[in-house]
Amino acid sequence: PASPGPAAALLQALGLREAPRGAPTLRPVPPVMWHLFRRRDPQEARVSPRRTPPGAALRPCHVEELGVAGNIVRHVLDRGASSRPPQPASAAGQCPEWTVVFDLSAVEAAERPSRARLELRFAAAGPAGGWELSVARAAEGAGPGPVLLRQAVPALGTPVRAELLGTAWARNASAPRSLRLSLALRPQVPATCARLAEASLLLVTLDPRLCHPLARPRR
Amino acid sequence: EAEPAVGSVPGGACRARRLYVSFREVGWHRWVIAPRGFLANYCQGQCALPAALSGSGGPPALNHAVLRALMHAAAPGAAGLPCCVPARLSPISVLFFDNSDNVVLRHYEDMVVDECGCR
Repeated sequence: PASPGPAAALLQALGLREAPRGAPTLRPVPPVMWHLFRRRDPQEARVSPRRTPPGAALRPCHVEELGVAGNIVRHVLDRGASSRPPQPASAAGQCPEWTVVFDLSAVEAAERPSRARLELRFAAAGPAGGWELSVARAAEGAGPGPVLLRQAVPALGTPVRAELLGTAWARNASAPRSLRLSLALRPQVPATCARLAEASLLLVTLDPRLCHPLARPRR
Repeated sequence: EAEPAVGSVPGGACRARRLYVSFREVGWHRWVIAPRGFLANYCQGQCALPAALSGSGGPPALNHAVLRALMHAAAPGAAGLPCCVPARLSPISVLFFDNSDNVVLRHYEDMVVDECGCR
């Protein structure tokens, strides 16, 4: 933690709690974050105007691609991945459930979430026939809570996305310090179970101290 | 890199001058993914008449800065010249790693000087 004084003020202005250590080793930058950056960066847009149609001034504190207000976008990786057994034991005939954990301690209490998109990548496309994804909150050391979100999943070849805001995450609630979810994917027809390769959360927040309050979506 | 100012007194009328900020030079390059730096620019130049009259693109306007420049011309000791400051700024977005290994895209307002004016 920075000693009080100009360094702390600078870090706070940057939206950081302490001086950043530096680039983590094996953490590639997700393509979605590059895409959002290239669309937002006015100087990048000046360099390659083809990305931004002329006159399309980007609204401050708005993420055009995701259609929501926000001035901070975070791509958060599941913390539970490292501790997850390769294929958790499952009751006979039942496909395994997974617990994913997202560390949100970097999100400040003043920030208002405007989008929380869960993204799941599976190891193999799996047989056709469709699946059903269910999402529940999971307390530390306890079993899964009630199912908060059910979603049909036609295929596993592409990332499976689920919007959590308004279901697994109350719309006006500020970010919890960590978000633990229990996921289950059930095949519609008897099939081999899927294997979760990666879970991530794309979180958009708006800091009202730096932006106008959450603008109501236009009618 | 900055455009060299002429002599001690900033040369020429008040205007935006080129200033490229390299994140490597400020020691942020290890955690900032992109951009590597950006054109921040800066304001410098005289705000005496008639420079003080030049509004941002529109017709010259009588305002506080013009009166101060006029006063300075009539009685230099009365009050200093108006200041050459940013009149229009634009934001940048920075992509970086935070200490929780999240990849963060954050929008920072008022980071680039697009236009300067006498105030």
